[in-house]
Amino acid sequence: IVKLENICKNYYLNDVAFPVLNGVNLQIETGEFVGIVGESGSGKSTLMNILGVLDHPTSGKYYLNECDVFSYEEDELAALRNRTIGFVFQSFFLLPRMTALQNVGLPLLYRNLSPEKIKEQSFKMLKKVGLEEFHDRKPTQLSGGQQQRVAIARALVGEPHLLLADEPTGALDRRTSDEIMSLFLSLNRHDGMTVVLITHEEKVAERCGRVLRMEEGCLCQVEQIK
Amino acid sequence: IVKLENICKNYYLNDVAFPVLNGVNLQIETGEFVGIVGESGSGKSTLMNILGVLDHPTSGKYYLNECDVFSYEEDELAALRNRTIGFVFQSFFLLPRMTALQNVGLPLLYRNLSPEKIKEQSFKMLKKVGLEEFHDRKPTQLSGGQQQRVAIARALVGEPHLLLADEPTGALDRRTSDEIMSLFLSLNRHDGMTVVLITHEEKVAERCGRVLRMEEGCLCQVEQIK
Ligand SMILES: Nc1ncnc2c1ncn2[C@@H]1O[C@H](COP(=O)(O)OP(=O)(O)OP(=O)(O)O)[C@@H](O)[C@H]1O
Ligand SMILES: Nc1ncnc2c1ncn2[C@@H]1O[C@H](COP(=O)(O)OP(=O)(O)OP(=O)(O)O)[C@@H](O)[C@H]1O
Ligand SMILES: [Mg+2]
Ligand SMILES: [Mg+2]
Repeated sequence: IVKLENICKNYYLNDVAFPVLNGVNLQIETGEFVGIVGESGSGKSTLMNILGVLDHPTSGKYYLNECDVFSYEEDELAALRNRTIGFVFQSFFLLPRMTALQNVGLPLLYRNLSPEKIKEQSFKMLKKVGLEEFHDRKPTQLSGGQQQRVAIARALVGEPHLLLADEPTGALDRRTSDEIMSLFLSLNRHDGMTVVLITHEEKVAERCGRVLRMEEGCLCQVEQIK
Repeated sequence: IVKLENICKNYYLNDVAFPVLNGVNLQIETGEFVGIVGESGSGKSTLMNILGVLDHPTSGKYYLNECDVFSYEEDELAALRNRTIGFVFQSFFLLPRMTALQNVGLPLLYRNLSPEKIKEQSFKMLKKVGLEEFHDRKPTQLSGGQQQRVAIARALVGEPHLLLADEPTGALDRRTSDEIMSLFLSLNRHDGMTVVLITHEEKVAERCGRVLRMEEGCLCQVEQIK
């Protein structure tokens, strides 16, 4: 489902190039559950933004379902992204003036669904992350871990084929973190959702099918002690 | 240094009271290193906001260095807070249009220091968290863990007597997380800085002198297996 070929990414500040990704190669089969680990600042979120079609690489190719993603026009990309990908951001990016329920329903606005159907799907997903009684709270009226779970519900509401989760349990206590991982694993096993998950927690990495480490701007496979 | 007596806090939404803290009693001696654990949504950040004089309790008393904090006027409180407390927020709250160096220097603007002195102190602190080469980056040009470290440097730059850290290693990999904990512990042991730290990571809680658990809106002591 995902194929990255020699992806390079430089950031430019005052015309100085800062290379972050130096030739990332990655191939993920449909239905896999992949974990990505690596040091702070090593380029994991940068890679996720490219996988999520939110940022362009400096060079290299990205095939999503065998489509050469970056040869598309922006509006075609937006449609592809909305249908296929669910993204949990490291800093959540919830809209502060919308309720939890409205935030969760945002990805569904692009589809031909009635407002009632959108509300129903959003409520169902909030229930799955244990937050149904907080549906009418705004983000500032929620704890850090509750905000993170709203972001997770939003990523899942459209039943994506590919879930990209950037440190999705970073703000969660052990028990809630386990519940979220079990939710991801069950969607992976029963609905065939492919998962790419960044984490710096060993207990989370241990539950992934395979673990890759970001080092010096490249991905390499980690020995998995199963 | 810190004494909380029967602190209660309700949030009010549409005139409905939601009790979050139900009579928290806490006494912390100068130089202690206290960890606070508890489930997502249990009230830890709410308690921190009261300790940091950023929010008022619904009832109860808070004595900071034997001063009844909430009997003061707002401007006196601001001065007390700036002199005494360093706060690492769960969601960082960095100013997006300032560089890392400027963000770190913010607490020093209230003191009678020259701009050069402020720059020097800020740079020194950025160095302590390993980010000196990123001093002129804006927050959006930093990784999640780098942003968290800027927030930590900002909390420490004024050499506070009391450090309140809300999940300060949540976005950090194992190695960087250990470095930050060692920095806190050394400031605690050599400079006598009192530390109250919220975490949901066992490895971090194990390094605290004493651990308290937030449950049902009250704090209770956790058995420490040393
Ligand atoms: N917009 C930007 N401009 C310049 N440099 C950037 C920008 N965004 C990120 N960087 C830099 O790119 C590097 C990789 O950042 P990235 O966010 O991908 O790291 P990460 O692995 O996700 O780290 P963390 O675990 O701390 O979240 C960092 O050194 C960061 O400072
Ligand atoms: N402004 C607010 N208005 C109403 N309720 C709020 C507000 N802020 C927080 N809450 C609620 O108060 C409770 C405690 O929140 P708090 O942020 O203190 O939790 P926490 O222990 O820090 O959780 P986490 O580990 O997820 O960060 C939560 O149920 C939250 O929904
Ligand atoms: Mg990141
Ligand atoms: Mg919190």
